[in-house]
Amino acid sequence: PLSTNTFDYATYHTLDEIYSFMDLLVAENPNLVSKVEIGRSTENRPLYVLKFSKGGTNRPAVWIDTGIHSREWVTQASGVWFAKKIVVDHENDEGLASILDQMDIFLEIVTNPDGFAFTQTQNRMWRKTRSKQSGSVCIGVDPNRNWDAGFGGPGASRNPCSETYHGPYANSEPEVKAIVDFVKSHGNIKAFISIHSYSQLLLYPYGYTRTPVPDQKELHQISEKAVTALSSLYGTNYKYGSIFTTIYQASGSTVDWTYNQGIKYSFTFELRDTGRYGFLLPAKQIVPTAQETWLALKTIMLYTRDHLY
Amino acid sequence: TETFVGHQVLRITPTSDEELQVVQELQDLEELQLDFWLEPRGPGYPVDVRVPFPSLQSFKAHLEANGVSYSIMIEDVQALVDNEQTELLRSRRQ
Repeated sequence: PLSTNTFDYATYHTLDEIYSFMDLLVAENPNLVSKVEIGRSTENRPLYVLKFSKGGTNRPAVWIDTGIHSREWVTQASGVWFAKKIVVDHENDEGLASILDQMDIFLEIVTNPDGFAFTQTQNRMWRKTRSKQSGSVCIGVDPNRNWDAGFGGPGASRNPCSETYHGPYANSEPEVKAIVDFVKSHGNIKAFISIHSYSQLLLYPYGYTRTPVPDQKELHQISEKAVTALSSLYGTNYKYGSIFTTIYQASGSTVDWTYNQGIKYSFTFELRDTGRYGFLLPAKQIVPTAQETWLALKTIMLYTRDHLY
Repeated sequence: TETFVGHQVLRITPTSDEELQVVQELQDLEELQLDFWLEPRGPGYPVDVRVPFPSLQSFKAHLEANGVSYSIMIEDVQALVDNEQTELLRSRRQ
């Protein structure tokens, strides 16, 4: 497509098509969007983050990532839609305009490009990274068990053949390490949202322990507002709560680490559906899923803007 | 390329800790090559698992022998994957 206006948001795309979309979006909006390479994957693919900024230096920021589990295709597709939405609405949507007046937004659409490419060519059901494990024939680490937060504890597997293998050590995966380094070097991220599918949940830390986070009450209130906004569009039913109490114990997860880094507003989404298509969500549900999720994201970003810390 | 002909995704909703344990024991049987789309959480919570065709018969028999009911969420995974690929190619052509 010659422009992001002719890009088809209602279908799934290949890695190359998504990377081309990013370049188009940057070229069309040089004063708002830039592309940052934060590292390289195991198979040496670039890890690109889109930065949406009206200027300033090192302003408070929101981080959104999609596709850390590669088979969750509706998340990368939603990330593409979010990117275009920010550009289209950054002036005419009062809420979004006010967010960008004070904060930057970082969006990593393909957080696990090796896994994503593998789902497109070899195995549609691939979830993990594609790193090789010494002493095992099995490949890959669960990038949502590889973070230095309760790493290696109950709620992850030490078996390299398991889908929830935590990896040989925390941040062993370059896809994870790249985000860790970015978050630490930026130092001013105030909200961190990692997007998965499926089962329609909005989750906050902790996953590695039953102990509630100090800000549990506030995070629960924000979740309630965000889920209410999400459901208002199509009536999609979400549950919300801490990872541990709402689903199960999960150690080494992304938002446990970001919360422990001091990023109070740390959330994980599990998008559609509740169990008809699972990871194989039909493409016609991409746009409605992205639209409803966007309402929840805006709720979290507006709250963050009004409660900077 | 990995194909999923005959693979089914089953939805199991354990109603007791005993039933949950039956499912969790299956989780450790690597030879079944089970792919848990929704992990076991607790009684009353759905567990979705992709079962490769070669394991399907014994998996279902084990559940039935232990009185654990299940439903079929996806009859044939490959059919959905093929659908998706057709859609992808069509939109690319457009």
